[in-house]
Amino acid sequence: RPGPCNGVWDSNWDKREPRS
Amino acid sequence: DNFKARATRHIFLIRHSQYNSDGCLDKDRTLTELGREQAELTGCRLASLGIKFDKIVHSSMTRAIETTDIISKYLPGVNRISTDLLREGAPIEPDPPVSEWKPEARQYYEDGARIEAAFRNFIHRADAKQEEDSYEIFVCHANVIRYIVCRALQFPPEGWLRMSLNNGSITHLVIRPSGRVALRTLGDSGFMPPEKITRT
Repeated sequence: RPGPCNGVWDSNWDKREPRS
Repeated sequence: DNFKARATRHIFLIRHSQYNSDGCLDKDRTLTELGREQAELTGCRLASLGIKFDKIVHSSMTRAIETTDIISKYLPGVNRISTDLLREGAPIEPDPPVSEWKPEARQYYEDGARIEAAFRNFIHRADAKQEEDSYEIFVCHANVIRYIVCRALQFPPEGWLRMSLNNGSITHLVIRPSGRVALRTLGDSGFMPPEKITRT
């Protein structure tokens, strides 16, 4: 399942995975 | 500090306008006359915002290309970029499931990976080297936009089908340098007269 989605905002959401 | 973002990205996601869904092949699924009118209204609306848009990225499907052709008339000089990543598809199995739409399981694996790649490729905070705020238009499809909204807001992506988007509508996401995301408008079509609003 993509993304954290646990109700806690992940401020590094766009830094955890390569862009493409 | 050299690697910190400083600019804000404004992402305008436009759903293509009404098209003829009878055609078997993508090339036959062209905009209807009403669809062309809707695209004119969307183009007019975008131009009236008085924003200097940086680029238009559009899905390579016929209905998105035709919508972009019309919108572009209102935004002269704005570069257009076509991408297969934004083509329509089945992003993730919807929850709750719906009986009238049941793609094969393999479709979710194929399209899901691609649409997730589109999200990662296009939706992120500004690069550190970006000095000014940017305004980008993405002309694509309802499933892609709904999935992107769920992912950007860190909502469960399987809820994408609980949202509905009108043809030619505008969805505006703001991504701050801190990585914070705001959904400023979802599927705005209030600039169209009611009799011209469709969801096909």
